[in-house]
Parts: sequence; C-alpha cells; structure tokens
Amino acid sequence: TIGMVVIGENGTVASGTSTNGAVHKIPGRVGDSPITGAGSYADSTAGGAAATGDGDIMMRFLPSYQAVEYMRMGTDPAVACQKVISRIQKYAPNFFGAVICANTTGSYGAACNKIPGFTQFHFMVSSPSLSQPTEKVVDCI
Amino acid sequence: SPAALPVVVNTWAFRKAAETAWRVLQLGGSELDAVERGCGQCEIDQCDGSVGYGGSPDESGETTLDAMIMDGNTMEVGAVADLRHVKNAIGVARKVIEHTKHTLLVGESASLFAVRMGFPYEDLTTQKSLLMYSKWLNQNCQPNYWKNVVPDSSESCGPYKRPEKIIYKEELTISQRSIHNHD
Repeated sequence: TIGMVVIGENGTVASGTSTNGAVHKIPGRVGDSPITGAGSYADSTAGGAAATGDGDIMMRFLPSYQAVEYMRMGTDPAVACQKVISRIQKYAPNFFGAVICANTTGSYGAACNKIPGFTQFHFMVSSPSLSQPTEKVVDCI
Repeated sequence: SPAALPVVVNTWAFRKAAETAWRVLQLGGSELDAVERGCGQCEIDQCDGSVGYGGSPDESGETTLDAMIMDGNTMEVGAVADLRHVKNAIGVARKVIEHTKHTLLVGESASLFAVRMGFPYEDLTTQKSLLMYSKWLNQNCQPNYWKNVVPDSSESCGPYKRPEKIIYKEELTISQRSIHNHD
C-alpha cells in the first residue's frame, strides 16, 4: 500500500492511498485503504495522515482521523502517530501497521508497531529543506 | 523535523512516487494532483507488489484495487474499493470527487463508472500473480482468512461452510427468543 500526505505552500492538505489489498483475501474483502479516516485523512485546518498495514484490524480504529485530531490539539506529528499506534496495540498487540503524519506547518513524523521482523519503518519525505526526496526511518514502538 | 512547506510524505521507501508528487508540486500542480500522480506512480510501478495490478491475488486468483483521495480544504473524498479490471484506481477515485456527489464506489459497478470516465478496462492479473495463486492452491490454500468452518480452513482449501451443529443450535435459540424472550 502507498499512503501519501501532501501539504502545499499555503497550508492546503491533501491525502490519498492506493493498494491491491491483502494477498489471498476472500473475494469482496476491502481493507482500510479506501476508508476515509482509516486509510488516510486530510484537513487543511489541522494536517494529514495515512496508514498502511493490516487493514482488517486498523480500519476499526480510524488511525488517520485520530492522528489528525491529535495534531489539531497541538500534538507533534511523530507523537500523534505514536498515540494512534498505541491505541491499537491495546487490543491487537501483534498487529502489523504504520502511520505517517504531517501538520500544516510542515512538521512530519511516523510510527509503527514493533513485531518480530518489523522493528523499523521506512518512509519518504520531500520538502524545501531537503535537497531531494529523502528516505527516513523510524524505530517501531 | 524542520518546519517547511510544501511537504510530501509517503509510506515505505517508494522513491519514484515521492519524486513524482514533488515534481507535480514544483510544476505548479495542486496538492490533489500531487497525491493522484504520486500514488498513481506506484500503481504503474507495482510498488512492492502491494500496489496496482498483478499483485495480491484473491482466493479466485483475481487482483482488485482499493484507493481514496481527500481534499483537506473542502473535505471532499473520492474512493473506490474492490475495483476490478481498471489499473489507475486513484485516478478513478479522483473522478468520483470531480463527477459525482458520492464518496465511495465499489466492485464491478465502480469499474463501469471508470470506463464511462474514460479508463481502459483491462485484465489485472499477470504471470507473477497467477504463479503466486497456483503456488497458494498447491499449499492447501494456506494462509487464508477463514475460521470456524468445515473443512478445517487451517488445513485445507474450501469451499467452506458453517459446521452443521452450530446451525441447529442457533435456530433453536432464535425460536425460543421469539416466543418467550423479547423486548
């Protein structure tokens, strides 16, 4: 799955996802990606977020919407991402998942759930302060 | 992370998608254009086998796509789910925003909408996805997403159905509930 958040110079936020879903899924199964607030969420008065991972679990917690609401309250994007991962961990400690977050001032962050074989999450960032699109890594929690 | 706009953030190390989105912004495109083209780049590149055609075959060997796009100014959303036979899922999602008052279109009906919007109707399977599918069939359809069915889904393929015993018990409780125990 690709999840993307774009914030323009004037603070306009847009988000999106695209995926082919879970391999060997039961025909008709839809995961979190196309679900507003789960796959991604954008609000130009607060920020944007997008998620990737086990959609059957994650969609129930609307992680993207919740992360944007945390950022609306002033929470740093990285912390907002960690908080939504923690909320899911309580019910599904071994879920596979990660979230990216960015607020309207251009700060960004990401978080992921640490499970065997998945202890770091790689994501891409492009901004004027980086000479070119740059790969970033975050340690899972 | 230093505060600076514009900014593009995307999941996983999908570099070309990030570059595409950034270039769209640099050339004066809108934020929605950047998301559509950036995610669309992964649909073309089949990023990680997890985006686009030819990946993640379902239990019948078919690849279907899900996508969404959201405008944070108007809070408008376009989304497609279980999209069949059309490769550019996020492009179709964008058309849902632009040409309907709906938010989410699903399945074959979403594909018909896409064709009406000018998207080609194509086969999303490839040699690779067919190989993945046949390998899965040869491994007793493991892993799969079924539970509480017969035959045992952790050991064999289907078709699966509900175990007989559970069906009988349920019918009993329903009849009891309706006669003696209701609001």
